[in-house]
Amino acid sequence: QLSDRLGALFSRLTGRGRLSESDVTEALREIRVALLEADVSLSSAKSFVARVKERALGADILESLTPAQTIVSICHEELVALLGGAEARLQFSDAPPSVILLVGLQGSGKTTHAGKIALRLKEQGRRSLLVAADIYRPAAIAQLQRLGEQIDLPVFERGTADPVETARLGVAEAKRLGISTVIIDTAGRLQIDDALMTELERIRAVTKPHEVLFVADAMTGQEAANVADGFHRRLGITGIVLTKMDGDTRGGAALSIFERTGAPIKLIGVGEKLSALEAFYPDRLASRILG
Amino acid sequence: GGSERPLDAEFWEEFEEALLAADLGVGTSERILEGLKTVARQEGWRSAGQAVERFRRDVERFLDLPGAPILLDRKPTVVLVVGVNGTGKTTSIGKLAARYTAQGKSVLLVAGDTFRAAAADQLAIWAERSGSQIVRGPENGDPAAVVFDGITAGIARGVDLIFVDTAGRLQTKNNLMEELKKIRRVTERALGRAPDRTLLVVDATTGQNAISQAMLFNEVTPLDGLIVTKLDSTAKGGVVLGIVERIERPISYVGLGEAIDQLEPFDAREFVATLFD
Ligand SMILES: Nc1nc2c(ncn2[C@@H]2O[C@H](COP(=O)(O)OP(=O)(O)OP(=O)(O)O)[C@@H](O)[C@H]2O)c(=O)[nH]1
Ligand SMILES: Nc1nc2c(ncn2[C@@H]2O[C@H](COP(=O)(O)OP(=O)(O)OP(=O)(O)O)[C@@H](O)[C@H]2O)c(=O)[nH]1
Ligand SMILES: [Mg+2]
Ligand SMILES: [Mg+2]
Repeated sequence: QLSDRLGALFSRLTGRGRLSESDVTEALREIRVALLEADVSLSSAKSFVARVKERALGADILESLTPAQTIVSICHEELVALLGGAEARLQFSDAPPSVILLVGLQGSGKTTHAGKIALRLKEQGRRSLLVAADIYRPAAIAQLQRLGEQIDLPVFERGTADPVETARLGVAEAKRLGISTVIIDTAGRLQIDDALMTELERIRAVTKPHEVLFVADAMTGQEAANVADGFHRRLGITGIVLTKMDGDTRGGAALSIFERTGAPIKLIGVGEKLSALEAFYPDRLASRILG
Repeated sequence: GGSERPLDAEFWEEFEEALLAADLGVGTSERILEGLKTVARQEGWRSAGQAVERFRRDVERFLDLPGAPILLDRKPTVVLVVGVNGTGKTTSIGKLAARYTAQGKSVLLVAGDTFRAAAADQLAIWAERSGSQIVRGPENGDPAAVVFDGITAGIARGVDLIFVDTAGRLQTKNNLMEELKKIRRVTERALGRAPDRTLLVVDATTGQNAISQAMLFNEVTPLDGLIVTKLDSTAKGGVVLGIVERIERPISYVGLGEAIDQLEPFDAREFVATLFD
């Protein structure tokens, strides 16, 4: 717990009277360690600590009777302000169908979240067509079809035919059937795989999505920002889905990804069931990252 | 920098940042750095190259633990594959199976993930690709029952090697870890002994949570080794140092891609060499 660690640090220090500036510096180092342990990238941790330092030095910490609490509050406020400043709701088109494209690394939870988002929208009165654009992973199409069956929504697939054409035809099909939303599930890929990233650019070009959601595993480590940046530069990410938040990972990757791309965190995956989807609450994530 | 670069404060700072960027974690990075600085003083190093060389040697030695590969010294050899969601368990089993069928061994895959959509279908395709047999059960059935039946069938058929695929599960989910305990018990009952290898599959892109994964899985079903997947990504997988530190088990194999032939036995030298590029 950051407040405990800072409390312990300051009780050692304040034993000899008021805090000094170097004591504050030590506290800032402790905060940096806490962030790194939470998997926040080194550069995001540094820039965040710089923000806190600026406020801490101006906040009469040196006069405070409860310096640990004051610094932790500043950390929490700054993190909430940072994470919470963006539009966190899914955006839709006025002219249907609205297209949502899910992208990300292998195994991050794209297929599962295609189902989750489809279910959530259905509960809100929007019907979706799920499009199976992963032609590589064994039984990927079967997986999406199984999810479609579970929530009684159609799945458009053309087997292992060209996924770009499948995506384009999927949108056309939704138009034809009068379905308001298209959710395209794509294959997991590395941001450094030029051929597959080009495929994704082509899918985006032919489907003109209103949301390009980067699906990120909450337990991703120091590469999180670089990976997200790779996708963002080539596609333009409009939102982040943070998955597997039902585990005990601190989720610092979320801060790194958001800071690097500016894409708002929109949805949180909290389990394997299709109902396990939550809205994003910046104060909850802030508390979790700070630990 | 070059090996002629001086061993100064700027180098140490850059070195620390490289360790952190590789996901070694704050604690492990600090310990390694302190250790190197102490030796640097004692032995009077002047060049950065000396520190890097010593680091490589120390880590290689540290990671080079015995008991890593799957040996077919019992029939059937049974390998239980576990780990959190999406790490590459099913794919790694397909790749491993192919290595052994290529040697003329008979391999059976047991579809112990009865929960996730199309999990058994996915494993069935890997069975086909690798020339392995497969035992599967009904969707949403009891995974322990499938595992028991699968191992029993494998023994009856006289197969050389059995891989048991299990559902991904977060280590903090008590009910799922209890299910894994049951799968382990059932494996022992069907086999009349412990499984030959229990391998934890860890995704190289994972941060510090991998340590908690290793520790909690190890408590529930004693691990014999790790498979580190997705090392073809830009992630370095440095968290495995912290894992090995805690559970003292070797890294058995590494996954280097999605194709059937992209799995290699772990090579400590290779791993350490790529930690910094
Ligand atoms: N506990 C938990 N598991 C999740 C969550 N989201 C997805 N999963 C699981 O993570 C694993 C991977 O999910 P998928 O949906 O197959 O991931 P993917 O990104 O489509 O994978 P690829 O298509 O191979 O890139 C599955 O076991 C899912 O059940 C979540 O929020 N919590
Ligand atoms: N790039 C890369 N992708 C991999 C590697 N190993 C597995 N994958 C991919 O990771 C994704 C998840 O693999 P799975 O084998 O389904 O993972 P799993 O652990 O069985 O997943 P669950 O059963 O859902 O928990 C798939 O898209 C695989 O192709 C690897 O070494 N490199
Ligand atoms: Mg998928
Ligand atoms: Mg699997």
